[in-house]
Amino acid sequence: GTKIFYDRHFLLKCRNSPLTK
Amino acid sequence: PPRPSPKPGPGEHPLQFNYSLWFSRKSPGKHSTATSYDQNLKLVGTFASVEQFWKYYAHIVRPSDLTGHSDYHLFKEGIRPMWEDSANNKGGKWIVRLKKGLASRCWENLILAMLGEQFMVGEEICGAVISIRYQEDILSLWNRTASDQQTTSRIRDTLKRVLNLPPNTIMEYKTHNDSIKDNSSF
Repeated sequence: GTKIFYDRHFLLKCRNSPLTK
Repeated sequence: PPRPSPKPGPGEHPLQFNYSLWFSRKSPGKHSTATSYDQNLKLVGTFASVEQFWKYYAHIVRPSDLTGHSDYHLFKEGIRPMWEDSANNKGGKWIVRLKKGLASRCWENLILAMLGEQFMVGEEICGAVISIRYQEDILSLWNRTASDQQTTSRIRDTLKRVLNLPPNTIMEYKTHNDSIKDNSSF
């Protein structure tokens, strides 16, 4: 299947997204 | 009964695999047998997206702030963090011993690399453990096939890079079979 890669920078950015609040 | 697998919510970023976070704490004075280890394992939760991961992460105590003989285990959903699990029984782990004070940062670096599929070894990664002990803390990364030297070397190289530790940091590889034989838990 499709591999879903995320780098550290992107993951940290998601941490501050409104979805995680 | 097993809980249904979580799914990414609307607008969330899916992970390649679902993961479960476990916590364990050794009861003082008890012998460490496979049964007592199993009984001490508590499932914190399972997540399917980056956002669900951060929600759990925000609510747990950071590894460096844990006291006593405690472990966090982050494993692919369906793999129990035990040597005997069918996903692990032919596997092994890379072990990195950390000076006190480094556990939280190193654990975060490791799990972000694992969740983001930075190891590039297909299905080989099973999970990661941070073990909080008195003198030092121990990070380990478990993979399925201990006999696959190419993969284990690749994992070591990525692990070194993501942890960004001094070049003289010692890393050991141990097969779970050897751990079962010498009954060595930390």
